[in-house]
Amino acid sequence: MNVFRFLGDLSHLVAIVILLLKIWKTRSCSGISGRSQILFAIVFTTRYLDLFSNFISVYNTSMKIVYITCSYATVYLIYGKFKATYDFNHDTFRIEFLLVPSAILAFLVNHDFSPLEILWTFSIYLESVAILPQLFLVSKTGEAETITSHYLFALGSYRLLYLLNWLWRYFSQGFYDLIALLSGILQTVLYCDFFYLYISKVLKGKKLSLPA
Amino acid sequence: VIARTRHDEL
Repeated sequence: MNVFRFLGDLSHLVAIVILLLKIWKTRSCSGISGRSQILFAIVFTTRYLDLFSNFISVYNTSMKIVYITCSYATVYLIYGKFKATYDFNHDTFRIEFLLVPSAILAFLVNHDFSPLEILWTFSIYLESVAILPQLFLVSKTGEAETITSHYLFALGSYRLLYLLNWLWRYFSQGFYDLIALLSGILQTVLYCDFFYLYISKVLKGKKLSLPA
Repeated sequence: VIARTRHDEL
């Protein structure tokens, strides 16, 4: 465990908790893409199937449980409790265009052709594009609530910090994983224009609004 | 290189 990975996990946890609290406190999921949250729930489910079979550490197991429960709770709040506030008119990104290619690619490019490994690879590929429905929703509505932009900033930072973690592990342990690395680069690149808007607008106290 | 299929990261 190195500082980048720890900060990355922390940033990821903060993002997940910020989103859950935003929906719970404001009793509204306006501006949130339920489709992205479904994809994240699928990502955690397919990635953490080894939750009980492959014990790594208390930290690892407890974080996995927190991620899985929070992601399902978020999906439940969006499509269950607060579905009246769900923006289904704008949350229209076709997630099958993300699920099918990720599944096909997972069969073609993986480290080991075993069910757990293919599901892990699928979750890595899917996670790299899972934010697209959310970014699509923000671009369609042309703006995002400040709390939502903090959520996106924390979520984007997590994988950026993981890229630094992999750099660190490569030079210190000779460890590298091309599948996770290339997917992580794609995932982080997707946030670039958001990062620019966040730093140039939100940090100056303005609302995040996309140029019309 | 460490066995890549033992994923110790989240």
